[in-house]
Amino acid sequence: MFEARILQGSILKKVLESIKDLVTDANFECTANGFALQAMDSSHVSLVALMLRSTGFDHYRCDRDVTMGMNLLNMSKMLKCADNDDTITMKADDAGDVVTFMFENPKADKISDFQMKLMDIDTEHLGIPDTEYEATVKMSSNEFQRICRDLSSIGDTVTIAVTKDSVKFTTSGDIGEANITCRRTSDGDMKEEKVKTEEDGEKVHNTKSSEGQNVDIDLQEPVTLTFALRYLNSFCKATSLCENVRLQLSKELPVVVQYLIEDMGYVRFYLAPKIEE
Amino acid sequence: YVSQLHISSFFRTE
Repeated sequence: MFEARILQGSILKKVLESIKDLVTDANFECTANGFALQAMDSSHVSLVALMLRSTGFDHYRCDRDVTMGMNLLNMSKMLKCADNDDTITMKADDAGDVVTFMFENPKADKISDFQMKLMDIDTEHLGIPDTEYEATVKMSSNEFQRICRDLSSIGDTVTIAVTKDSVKFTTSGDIGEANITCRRTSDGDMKEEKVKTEEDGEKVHNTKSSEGQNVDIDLQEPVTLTFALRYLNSFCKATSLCENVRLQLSKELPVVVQYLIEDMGYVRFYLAPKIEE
Repeated sequence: YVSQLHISSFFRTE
């Protein structure tokens, strides 16, 4: 028996929206640790890894490991029927061929359940080694989305160059070229900003993207890599999950684009670089 | 000429 109840159903809805255009069918692995997914896009250029830890759910029960193969477009259709403030419960029997999504509104006076057929998906599971990356960039997820969107109107690929003081995004196309440089902001800017207001004294709030780029760089070695913007734009569909995005880069390795999911886990996207031959 | 690498060439199959 698998049963997982998430109070903030909007998180699950957002997660699905962020991956459903990249991956068609995927196996969700339900274990005592949590609800996880690893899948490649159809071209095998990128990979998504999702982890929703059991401790982040309001209720979680997993008697034995279950693999649930789902069509993500169909799953998204079902989750779209849940309101953002609904609680969502997923249920499946160990040997069953359906998953049930149950939605409850905050007043608990409307309860819906949707059953979706599971599928057998034959897929290879890839081992992702722990890697020390040469460059780690943390920046506003809104800014990253904006940069990828803006550059994709000029070119198809982006070259990301990280130095200790800045991260530079470059593209070129038929109409010309573009460079966007985000300077590393001073220490501590990424965390929290203290704002003094007259009424309530000192108030702590997260910095908004409008106040700057909030770029934090951890660098072992300067790195320059080129990626297809189409995929990065797809990853940016996860923007609403987290205020910040973390990019990890190393020479000739896939970039890792990570969005943390508050108190629950993460969605990580891996994208293989383009190389000049 | 720029070519796109594949993700499976970086991570081994388990």
